[in-house]
Amino acid sequence: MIGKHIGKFLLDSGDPLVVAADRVATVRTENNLLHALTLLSSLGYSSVPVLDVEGRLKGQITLAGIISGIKAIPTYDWDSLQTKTVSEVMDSNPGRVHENAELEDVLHLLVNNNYVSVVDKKGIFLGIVTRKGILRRVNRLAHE
Amino acid sequence: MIGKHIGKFLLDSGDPLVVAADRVATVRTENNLLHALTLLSSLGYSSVPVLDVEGRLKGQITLAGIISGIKAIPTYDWDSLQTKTVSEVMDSNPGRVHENAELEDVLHLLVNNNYVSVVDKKGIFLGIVTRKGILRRVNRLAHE
Ligand SMILES: Nc1ncnc2c1ncn2[C@@H]1O[C@@H]2COP(=O)(O)O[C@H]3[C@@H](O)[C@H](n4cnc5c(N)ncnc54)O[C@@H]3COP(=O)(O)O[C@H]2[C@H]1O
Ligand SMILES: Nc1ncnc2c1ncn2[C@@H]1O[C@@H]2COP(=O)(O)O[C@H]3[C@@H](O)[C@H](n4cnc5c(N)ncnc54)O[C@@H]3COP(=O)(O)O[C@H]2[C@H]1O
Repeated sequence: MIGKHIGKFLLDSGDPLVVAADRVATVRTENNLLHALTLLSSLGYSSVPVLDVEGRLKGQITLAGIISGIKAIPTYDWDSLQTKTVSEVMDSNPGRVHENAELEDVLHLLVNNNYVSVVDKKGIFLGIVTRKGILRRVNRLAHE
Repeated sequence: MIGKHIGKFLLDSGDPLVVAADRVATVRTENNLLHALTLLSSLGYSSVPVLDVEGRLKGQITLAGIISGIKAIPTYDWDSLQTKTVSEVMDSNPGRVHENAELEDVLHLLVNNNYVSVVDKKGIFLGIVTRKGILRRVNRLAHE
């Protein structure tokens, strides 16, 4: 029974579970790495979704992935930040769900990811569900 | 009543909630930023705890914090990665709890942090509780 209870509780709360696309920082596949590095470090996000020119989800990029992507001998090749593109270092198979996904699928993906991207049937990016969204609800559940 | 139920459920599970200190990657206050950047990007962690020579928790450092810390005009001052130290860019007030903390305090801190550090009465670092640890249990709760 608690399975159904927690499902209803996690979905019923006032604030929406999905952070809508217009409030999510993203980068494009063809952006250079310096653009992505500056965006991520100035906002303080460790990872953001990667979209193509039509707004479809193509991947996800992390700061760690950018830094590893320019690793060279003896130190990092900082100049290649301006010549390499996001599509060269991104993870092209990020956690994603469709807009009518079951809560259990979302919870399952959030065990190993800080967020999951939400897409429509055509793959257009609609927003993200973050671990914070779920943990805020769990926090409330624990205080009941 | 669910408040007590979820508390008991989150604590009772087989695997420990705390990742012990010997399995947590950390850096020292006096390390240079290049050391921290290489550790974080090669392991893929966005942030790790910062300890002093006696093993006391002194702060937490993020990849975003390292990159912002060497920002200069017109681009980043990559050479300062070898001259600046971790203590110059770390957050010196990271989320922390004592080893006998209430679950509710841990849950509260994990809403806005990917992990919280656990310390003893003298401030010695004992390990971390990660969002994954809590979400793994929530995932199980949802499948009951
Ligand atoms: N600029 C900022 N303002 C306020 N809080 C901040 C913040 N940067 C980080 N945090 C806090 O730290 C947590 C971990 O952030 P992280 O960047 O590793 O991981 C983030 C980031 O990779 C991504 N994310 C969250 N909000 C985003 C947004 N508006 N645009 C793009 N990516 C976002 O989702 C992950 C999980 O986010 P979540 O909210 O669960 O958890 C966030 C949030 O609680
Ligand atoms: N090298 C790796 N191996 C396996 N999974 C990885 C991984 N790097 C990242 N992940 C996955 O991505 C999540 C977010 O990692 P992040 O580095 O932003 O955030 C991490 C990282 O800042 C820190 N962390 C976790 N384990 C650590 C460790 N052994 N040593 C140092 N810091 C750790 O705690 C945060 C939350 O960790 P959590 O496990 O909840 O969540 C992790 C984990 O599910």
